[in-house]
Amino acid sequence: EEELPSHDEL
Amino acid sequence: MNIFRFLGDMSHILSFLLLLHKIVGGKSAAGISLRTAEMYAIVFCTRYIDLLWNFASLYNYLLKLLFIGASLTIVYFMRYGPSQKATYNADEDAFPVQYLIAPCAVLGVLINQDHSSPFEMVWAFSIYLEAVAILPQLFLLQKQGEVENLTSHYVFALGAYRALYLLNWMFRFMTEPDYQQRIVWLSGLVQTALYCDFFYHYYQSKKGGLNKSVKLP
Repeated sequence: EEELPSHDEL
Repeated sequence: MNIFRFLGDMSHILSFLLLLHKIVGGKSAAGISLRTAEMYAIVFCTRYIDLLWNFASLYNYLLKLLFIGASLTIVYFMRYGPSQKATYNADEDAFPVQYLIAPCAVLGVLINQDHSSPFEMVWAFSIYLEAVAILPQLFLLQKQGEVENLTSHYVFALGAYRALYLLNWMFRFMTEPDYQQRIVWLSGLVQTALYCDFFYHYYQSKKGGLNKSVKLP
């Protein structure tokens, strides 16, 4: 499943 | 990683350090809202639950642990530290937080980035709650009128963090083609807007030097 880009933020 | 996001994270860490310095180091919880502290603890514990199955980078991982640890430490000392309990303004810290938490939970379930995923609902809830979590703190400061130096720096650093994140989102929106996140844009704007009034009074008070205390009307 692909991660949403915003989830690499804090 | 871009410079705005990095500075935003650093500003966020600074806000924790200032608060810990006051509460743990100075053993005082005067002017600090336990309700805001508890909501931040909820925000980080829910949003970073993906620590258990996601690993974006060591930086990301360690900072998530740091934010959870720091927010829980603050709540712990405010609740159980004898001198912190004695200095905490419990009567004035009276913002009805159920009116913040409940709508955020409903919004998180209804409006998120992937309706089939419980984690996306929890994640969206944490974003919404973070946007409004500062309200009890601002409410408490407003009641007290004058803000202690350390507290004013803490609130300023916290506001600066979200303002820098707005710049980070703009930057990513322009540089990353698949970067779309209306949820965080809107929440981040709301969150930063809540600080505007405080920013204004902070600036007015600190013009003559950082040691002047902030007076709120």
